[in-house]
Amino acid sequence: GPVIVVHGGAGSIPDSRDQQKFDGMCAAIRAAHYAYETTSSITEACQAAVECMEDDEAFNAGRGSVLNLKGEIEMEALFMEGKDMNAGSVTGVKNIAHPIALARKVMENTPHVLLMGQSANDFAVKSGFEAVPDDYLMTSHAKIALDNFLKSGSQPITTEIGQGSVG
Amino acid sequence: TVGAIGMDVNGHMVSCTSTGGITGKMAGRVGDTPIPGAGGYCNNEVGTISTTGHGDSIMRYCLASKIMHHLENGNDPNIAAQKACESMSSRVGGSAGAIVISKDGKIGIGFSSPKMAWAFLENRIIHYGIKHGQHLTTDL
Repeated sequence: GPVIVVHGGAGSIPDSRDQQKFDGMCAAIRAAHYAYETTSSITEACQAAVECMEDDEAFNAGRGSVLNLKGEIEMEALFMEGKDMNAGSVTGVKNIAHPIALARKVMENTPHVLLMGQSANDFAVKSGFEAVPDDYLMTSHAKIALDNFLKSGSQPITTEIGQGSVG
Repeated sequence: TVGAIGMDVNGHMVSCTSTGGITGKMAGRVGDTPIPGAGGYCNNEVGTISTTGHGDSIMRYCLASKIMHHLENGNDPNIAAQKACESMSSRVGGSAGAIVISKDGKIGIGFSSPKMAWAFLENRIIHYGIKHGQHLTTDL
């Protein structure tokens, strides 16, 4: 059968968030398995897994993304396939529920690898993506994390919610 | 950051990585995630990889590319992932983690950070963990 592996981020994740991560990753594996069963496509399976985690605020991607110094969400994603080593990616995108799906569109529908910022968002509109409001993507945990970051004098670099962490 | 990698029964591979970045980053900051060879890499002739961690370190070290080189040199995927993450931390600082599938379908999981959340499916059993040495299972 197919082999599918997922990760949900690395760093100094507080123990209180372990179960959320476990639940989210098991859901992602199940989503990937269902997608593979119904499409026989490993591409669809991996996208389904990531989209599942992008929808889950336990993870720093999509809904639940952390905030920059301006209090905004800027997301990034990369999609790559191994047959021809084709790749598509986006950076600095806003108001998109599934950046991984947009990265795949870049790979499949443009001659380029990486689109950025407003132009990536413009491409999303042209590709039929629906915009989602900031309120959907921005969680209270992410706002608190930024507040704590600013109070701490911007040291050290933090990413995971509520803890000095990475990824 | 989240990631998914996969290989189908024909040996076709995919790598996906998605992130919100880091709390308090400067507006306009680009991390490792969208960069092939850093946040992910995929080559049916070698393997597929997705990384997570200190993006600015991962970019400077080209972490996914380094893991790919380890695979090409015949390293086991677990060793390739762990060795590259530790080497990155030692050389440029920061910490990272990676998930790997080699072209022969072997799975690798490694991280130099205190934790990395991971999971995979094998024979309708989901294997998962987050701490070093932790390995839990549940039914699909």
